[in-house]
Amino acid sequence: QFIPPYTEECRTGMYPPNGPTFRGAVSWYTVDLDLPPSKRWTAVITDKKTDLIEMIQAIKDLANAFVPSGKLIELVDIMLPLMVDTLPNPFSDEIKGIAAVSGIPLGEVVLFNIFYEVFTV
Amino acid sequence: CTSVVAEDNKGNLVHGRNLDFGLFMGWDVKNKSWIISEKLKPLVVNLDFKRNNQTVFKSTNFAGYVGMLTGIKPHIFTLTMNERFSLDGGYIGILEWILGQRDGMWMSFLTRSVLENANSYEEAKTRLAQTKLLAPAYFILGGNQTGQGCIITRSRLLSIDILEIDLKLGRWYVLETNYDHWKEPFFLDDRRTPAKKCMNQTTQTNISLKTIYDVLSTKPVLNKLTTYTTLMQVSEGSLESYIRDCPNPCMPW
Repeated sequence: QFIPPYTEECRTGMYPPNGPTFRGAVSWYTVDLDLPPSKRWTAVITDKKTDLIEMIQAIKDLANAFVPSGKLIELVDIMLPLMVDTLPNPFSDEIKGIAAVSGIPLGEVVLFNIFYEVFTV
Repeated sequence: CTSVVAEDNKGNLVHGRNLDFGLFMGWDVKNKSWIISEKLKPLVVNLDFKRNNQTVFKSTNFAGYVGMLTGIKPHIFTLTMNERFSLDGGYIGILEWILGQRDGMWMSFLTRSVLENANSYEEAKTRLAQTKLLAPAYFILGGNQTGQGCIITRSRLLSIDILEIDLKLGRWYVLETNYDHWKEPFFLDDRRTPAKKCMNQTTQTNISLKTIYDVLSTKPVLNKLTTYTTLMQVSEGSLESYIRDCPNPCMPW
């Protein structure tokens, strides 16, 4: 168990979650699909804004580590807002709503939402 | 990621998943952890999507991400998605999108649309298998009847393979990490073998949400990339999730 890949004996009795592998429970929120798409995420984002800003800053720091000139982030902030309107609704309007509530530049919220496809790069 | 759908010997279907993310996106030497994985953990939320004040589906998500990676349509189906690596990957889909070819779907928008609009396991399976994507993926789908559990291996354009639970063959669960099930996993990242060993050791008689949590808590199925574990039971319509840590020694992936 002390050499990679650190395979353990099959764990038992881990539930209910406890101990060092359990960091914490997860909060519940309601997303009302009857609201306009731009308003649906207001409650979640109002609560999580600070963590979201921190996470996006971490990605920006990483991008700057690769491209110190800051050009990569500029590209994200200039190009991806142009792309948001090509995304299908309701996703496009929901992403705009998240950017408005969080204050995070729209391009960076778009990047977060298409990250799975971008990550393959 | 690791996703598993299992049928116990009373015909109940349970679905569990570890969401692993942040590989090679900055290693924090002091804390021995991935920077982005740690930044994602506080963003984990459980969401109840409602229309006319009725629950349409529930999901575990990262705040700010409008697509879906983990979800349940209560009493109808459960769905998770794992990443699939391919040279014909998402960057080609993005390029096509920028060049104006927009008949493909962004992966997590497809899962969100299926959770929101599909009304049966078969309908969900058809849509996940046949909709053109911008990036390859694995979709792990559970239903509400015996035998309804499958792994859909997708390229961007095709459904390459669908592996289903088959009790007659003794296949009472299907389990996916990040490699095609008919191939050996990458030798430096074999989470499949230990996960399957623990599932087989648990046996169909004892499989439940609790024991799936045990399997998903066993290193290296639990690793430094694991941000959360979600457990779903379609017959109960229940979804519960837990933010995870992997104390040292622990595999970085």
